[in-house]
Formats: sequence, structure tokens, C-alpha cells
Amino acid sequence: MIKIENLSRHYQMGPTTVKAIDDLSLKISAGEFVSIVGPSGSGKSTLMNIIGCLDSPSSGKYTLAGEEVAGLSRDRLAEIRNKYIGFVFQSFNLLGRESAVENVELPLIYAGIPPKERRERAMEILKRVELQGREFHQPNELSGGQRQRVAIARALAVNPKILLADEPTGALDTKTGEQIMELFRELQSEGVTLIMVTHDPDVAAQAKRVVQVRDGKIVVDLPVGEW
Amino acid sequence: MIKIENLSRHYQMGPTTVKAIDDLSLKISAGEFVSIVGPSGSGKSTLMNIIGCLDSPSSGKYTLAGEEVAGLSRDRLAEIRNKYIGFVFQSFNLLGRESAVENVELPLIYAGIPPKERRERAMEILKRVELQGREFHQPNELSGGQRQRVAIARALAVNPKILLADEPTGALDTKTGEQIMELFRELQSEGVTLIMVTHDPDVAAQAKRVVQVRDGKIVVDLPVGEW
Ligand SMILES: Nc1ncnc2c1ncn2[C@@H]1O[C@H](COP(=O)(O)OP(=O)(O)OP(=O)(O)O)[C@@H](O)[C@H]1O
Ligand SMILES: Nc1ncnc2c1ncn2[C@@H]1O[C@H](COP(=O)(O)OP(=O)(O)OP(=O)(O)O)[C@@H](O)[C@H]1O
Ligand SMILES: [Mg+2]
Ligand SMILES: [Mg+2]
Repeated sequence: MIKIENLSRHYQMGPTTVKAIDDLSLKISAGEFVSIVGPSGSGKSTLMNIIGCLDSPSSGKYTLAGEEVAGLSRDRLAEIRNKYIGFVFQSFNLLGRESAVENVELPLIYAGIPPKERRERAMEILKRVELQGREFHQPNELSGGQRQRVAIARALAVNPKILLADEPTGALDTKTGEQIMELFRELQSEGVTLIMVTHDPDVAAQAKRVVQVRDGKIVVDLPVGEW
Repeated sequence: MIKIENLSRHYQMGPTTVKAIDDLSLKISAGEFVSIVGPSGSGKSTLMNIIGCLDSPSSGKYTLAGEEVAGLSRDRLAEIRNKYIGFVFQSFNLLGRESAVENVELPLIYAGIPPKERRERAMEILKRVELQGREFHQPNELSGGQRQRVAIARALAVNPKILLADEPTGALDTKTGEQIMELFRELQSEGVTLIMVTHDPDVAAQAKRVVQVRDGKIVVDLPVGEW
């Protein structure tokens, strides 16, 4: 499903080259549940952005469901991002002037869902992440953990085949975090491919496989039982 | 040092009143180390903003080091915020177009520190949070945990008497989080009053006292050994 070969992503900063990802190879099959862990600054979000077709590598190859991503048209890329991939960003990336429900409706608009259905779906998924009563608040009228849950709801709105979640429980108390993990496990059992970056070892341990990153490289890749 | 009596903070949203803080009373002495815990949306950040003189209550009284905050002049409030309080925001609040070191220098500019000393102090504290090599990156050229550490460095730059840290390790891996807690304990031993919101029970347990919030009220307030 996801095949990454000898991937590198670097940034040029004057005379210095920052190697965010350094000759990394990785294969993830459809329906897998993978945790990505590693120190702050080790390249996890950069890797997620490339998997999610939001960024391109400096070198190496990324093949998604048999298609080489570098060769895809802009329209095809947009279609993949909007219909098949749900992305929970580490810093949420909500639209500040839109309410929670409007933020969640955004991917549904791109997917061509009509207004009445869109609103019902968005309200339903906000209820699912326990945000009833907060649907018409804007991000600055929400707590940190509430914003995180809007970001999660937006990622799930289109029923994605691949869910990329970058620190999805970082701003949540243990109980709320467990409710989100419960929801993720449910999706997983329905066949969704789930790739989750987390700093919480308890959350990481709920996956079936753990990939550990350091300095842009994979240092460990094991079934969770052996991690 | 910090005396809060019957504090309430509500938001009017059309016909609905959101009670972010609901008749809350709390006393914190100089030099204490307090964790504030509770579910997402329970009022922790709202409480921190009021303690940090960044927001005013709707009713009730807040006395800081003997001065009633509601009665203070704008100049005196600004002086207190700039010289005595260091605030690590839950969403970092960095200036996007400034480098890490420029972000950290900002409170030093307000404190009237001359340029050469400011730059030395900012570089030193960035090194202390393990960001050497990233001082001239802007926030969008940093990872989530690196941005969090810039926010921490900025809060510590002026050697504050009171450190208010809202989820200071939320974006950090365990090891980096422990390094930050090590730094906080050091400041604590030097007499800094430390009030920390955290969702991580292991981090909360490092304080000397735990205050648990729910629906804008304090439900538990205990020495950590009894929590
Ligand atoms: N635009 C950029 N320019 C230069 N360097 C960058 C840029 N974006 C990221 N980096 C660097 O690339 C490295 C990897 O960043 P990345 O965001 O992938 O880390 P991460 O593993 O997600 O960290 P965290 O756990 O703190 O979120 C970091 O050291 C960061 O400073
Ligand atoms: N400007 C606002 N207008 C309306 N409601 C608000 C506003 N700001 C905050 N709230 C509400 O007040 C409540 C408390 O928010 P607060 O940010 O203090 O929670 P918190 O305990 O810090 O949560 P978290 O752990 O998720 O960060 C939340 O239910 C939130 O929706
Ligand atoms: Mg990251
Ligand atoms: Mg908060």
C-alpha cells in the first residue's frame, strides 16, 4: 500500500544542510496499525507529510497503492488527499474564522457532498469526539484539547482509507485520549490503515507495529509485542 | 502570593453562557510547586491566563503578592507580566516571522536588557533546552517539540519569579520531557513558584501539590503524596 524507498528530505539553510529524513525505507500494508515514535526533531512529522502527499522528498521513491506519487498529476494528488487520506496535524491547522462544524465540513465540500448531508455528517462526527455543545465555537473559543478533537473530526469526516494522525492525543487528558483511541481501534477493525505518531508509550503500544525514528532514519521496526 | 477568591469567568454566546470557571477559590504560596490537572475543557488554561494577568475574571477577586490585580494600572500589569511572570502557552504563541532566538529575546527587550547581553542570554537558554543548531530557524522550520522548547526558553529568559507552564511537555518525547522537568526542578529549588498544567500523570506527580479541576471548579486539592 505504502512503499517508501531510500527517501531523503533535506532543507538548505545557507551553508548548512538539515537532513530531516535520511535514506529511509519503509513498507506499510493496507489495514495495518503502525505507531511512529522517536525523539523531538527526529523526522516523524516530515515523514507523515510525505506519506500524506503534502510534501515531496528531495530524493528516493514513494509508491502509494501502486502509483508512484512523484509522477501523479496535481488533480490526482488532490483527489487522493481529499478522498482517501485523513490527516490529523500536530498543530491542528484549523481555519481560525470558521466554526468547528465549518472546519469539519471543509473536506466534505471538496468531496462534493451536498450541504444538508455535510452538516449532518459533521455534527455526527463532532458528537462522536464529545464536542456536542461546541460545534459553533471558533478555534479561539475552544480549549487546546477541543481544537485537537476538531482536527480529528475533520480528518475522519470523509471516511478515509488511510488515517495519518500526528500526536492525536497530545492535548488530551487520559480519559478523553482513551475515547479517541477507542474510536481509532473501531476504524482500524473496519479496515482503515492507521499510522500514528505519538510520544506516549502507552498509546504507541496500542498499535500492532512500532517504527522508531532517530535523526531521520529508522532504527527499530518491530511488532508491538517485541518492542 | 496568589490568592483567588470566588472567581468566575464566563463567556456569553448568544443565549448560552459558557462557565469556563465557576466560583473557584485557590491560594498558592511563594515557592510552591503545583500541578493543575483535569479533563479537556475543564478550565485549566482559563485559570492560568487569569493567574498570569492575561485575562480578567467576570467576578471574584485575584490578589497577587498583596496587590489586588483588578485595581492595578496598565503599566503596573505590564511590568508584572514582563518581569515577574514567565508563561509557557499551550499553543506556544511564537512570532512566526522571527527566529527562535529573536522570539526568546522579546521579553528581554521589554525588560530593558541591552542587545549584546540579550543575545547571550537567549542563546544560553536555547542551549539549555537542547536547541543548539536551531537558534536561527523560524517556527515553521522547527518541529512541534522544538517550538515548544522555544516557548519554554522564552518564558525562562527573564528569570521569572512565577513560572506558569500550560502543558510544557505535551509535544515532547519522554527523554526530552524529563530534561525539561529537570530544568524546572532546578528553578523550583532556587525559589521559583511553579504552576504547571499537565495531562501526564507522571509529570503531575513530580509537583508537591495537585489541584484537580472539573467543569470550572476545583474538585480535589491535595499534597502529591495523598493524590
Ligand atoms: N522548513 C524547515 N527548514 C529547516 N529545517 C526544518 C524544516 N522543517 C523541519 N526542519 C527540521 O527537520 C527536523 C525534523 O522535523 P520534524 O518536524 O519532522 O520532527 P518531529 O520528529 O516531528 O519532531 P517533534 O516530535 O518535535 O514533533 C527538525 O530538526 C527540524 O528542525
Ligand atoms: N472565548 C471563548 N468563548 C467561549 N467559550 C470558551 C472560550 N474560551 C474557552 N471557552 C470554553 O471554556 C472551557 C474551558 O476552556 P479551557 O481552555 O480553560 O480548558 P482546558 O482545561 O485548558 O482544556 P484542555 O485540557 O483541552 O486544554 C471550554 O469548554 C471552552 O470551550
Ligand atoms: Mg512532529
Ligand atoms: Mg488548556
